[in-house]
Amino acid sequence: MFEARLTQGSLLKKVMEAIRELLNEASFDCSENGIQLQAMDNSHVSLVSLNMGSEGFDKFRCDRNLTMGMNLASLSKILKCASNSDAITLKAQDDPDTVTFTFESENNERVSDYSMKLINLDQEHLGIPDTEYSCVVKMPSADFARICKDLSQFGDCITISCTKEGIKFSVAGDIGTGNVKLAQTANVDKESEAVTVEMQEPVSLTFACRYLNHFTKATPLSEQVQLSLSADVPLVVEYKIGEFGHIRYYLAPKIDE
Amino acid sequence: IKGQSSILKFFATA
Repeated sequence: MFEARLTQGSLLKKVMEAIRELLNEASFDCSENGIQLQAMDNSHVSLVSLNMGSEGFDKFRCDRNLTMGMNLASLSKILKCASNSDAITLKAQDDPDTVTFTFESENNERVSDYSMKLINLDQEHLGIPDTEYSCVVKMPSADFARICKDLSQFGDCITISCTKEGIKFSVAGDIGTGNVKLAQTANVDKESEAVTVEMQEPVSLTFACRYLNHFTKATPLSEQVQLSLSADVPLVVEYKIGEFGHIRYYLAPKIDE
Repeated sequence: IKGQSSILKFFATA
């Protein structure tokens, strides 16, 4: 028996929005530790890794580890039927072929449930090595989304350069060039508005705009985003999910030809 | 996409 209840059901809706454009289908792995998902986009350029710890759920029961393969377009349809203020409960049997979603309104006067057929996915799991990154930048997530959107107008890829002074996003295209520099903030009233840079050595890497823009669909999850960069390894873009989880996107760099 | 590397180049199958 698997049962997970999240009072703040809007978190699950936001998680769905954060992955549905990138992935067509994905396996949700459930264990006593919580819910995890790892999947590559269709072109195998990026990888999504989602972790929601059991401690973040109001109720969490998972008697046996199980994997639930879901079509994300179908899941999206179901989660769109939940209001932002609804509590969401997921339920499945031990060897399930369906999963049930129950949405309860705040006053409990409206209860709806939907069941969805699961699919068998033969997804390969990738081992993500522990990496000490040369630069780790934390910045407001809305700012990152705006920069990616603004610069995408000018070219297909963005170069991210990081020094101890700050981070620079650059684009070059047919009509010209664009640069956005963010300095490390000295002191800000709100932690959510800070830009911080932890740098071992400077880095400059180039990434496809298209994927960066997909990742920014996670912006509603968290006010801050963390970018981890090292030469010649994938970029990690991380958004926290409340206090109990995260969504990490790994993006392979573009290489010089 | 021109010059785009695959994520599989960096992460091995577990």
